[in-house]
Amino acid sequence: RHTQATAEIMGNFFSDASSQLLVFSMNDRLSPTGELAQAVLRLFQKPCPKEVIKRQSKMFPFNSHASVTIYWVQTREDGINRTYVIDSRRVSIHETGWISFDVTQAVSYWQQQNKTDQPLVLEVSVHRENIGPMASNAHKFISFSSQNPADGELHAPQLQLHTLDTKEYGAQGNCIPNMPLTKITRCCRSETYINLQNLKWAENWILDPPGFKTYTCVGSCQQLKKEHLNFKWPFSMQRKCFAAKSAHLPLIVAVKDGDSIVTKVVTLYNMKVLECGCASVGMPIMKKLKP
Amino acid sequence: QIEEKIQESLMKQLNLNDIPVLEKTDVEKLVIPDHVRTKYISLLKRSSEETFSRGK
Repeated sequence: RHTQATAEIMGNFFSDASSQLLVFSMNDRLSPTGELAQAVLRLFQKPCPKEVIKRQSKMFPFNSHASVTIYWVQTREDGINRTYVIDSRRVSIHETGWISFDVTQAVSYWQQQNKTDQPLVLEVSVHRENIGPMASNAHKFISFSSQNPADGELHAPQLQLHTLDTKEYGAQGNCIPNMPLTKITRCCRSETYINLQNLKWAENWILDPPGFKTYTCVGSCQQLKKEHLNFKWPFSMQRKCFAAKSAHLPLIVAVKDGDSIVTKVVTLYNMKVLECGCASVGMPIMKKLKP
Repeated sequence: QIEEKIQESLMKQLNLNDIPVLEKTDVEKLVIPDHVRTKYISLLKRSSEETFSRGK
């Protein structure tokens, strides 16, 4: 609306999505030493009546699909709920049975809130796949078993949490002081000071800071063994010691600008390592919850 | 390794192909302007807040 270069385009809301809320009590389901590897939401898709399928196939021969989107619902202190898209997939009216969604990011968001007494709330929304004259009505006939006891416990939505014990598979925090790096076996953070004034290449142009404290991640991690896992590990079995949390490093530098010399502020992102951790190669990094 | 990372990141951010070579006499009388210093301090504060909150 306020961009001069772009003409205003009027639109209408066109939504006839159906949605249901799922509430999962998380009490004692995730131990403080449990590293979340994967969270799976399993929904049971109820069969669609045959006569509906026939009618739909006649009316919309090329599209019998709808979109199912999973949202994480954040209950905020100001009373305004905020939703975050977690996973989405196409579903056909011809299908029936269990469908899985990856809700790891939702559980990670829930963990970041640090409110373990609050349940995990997910919203399942079934909506039209496309909008337009050829759009099918398939979304109206796709439904999942709810948490309502009337739907039966057998097909109730399930939340599967796969975790690893960080006591065994995680990093150990700070390294033992004064231990030679060659003797460190388990992943840990080793404090170090980078003295920028001592670096020959940085001479006369990195003006501030003179140096900074950081950590390096050293050592190795306990490797996964298939026989010790009671679920299918979705990532590589190889676990590595890496920088799990880091901070930015601002610098004042002097650079030549034509014939003169000017000073500039540069931010080096993720330069100061704060925490080390163990993770499987290929494991996605969870997004941070915005304030 | 950290040294290399700093060097690489700096060159990228400043769009430089080579490490700048400045003489001591070039920078001796250089005064850091207030706006540069203010920006640096605010970024430094933000970085240490991050360090503190993440450290928790």
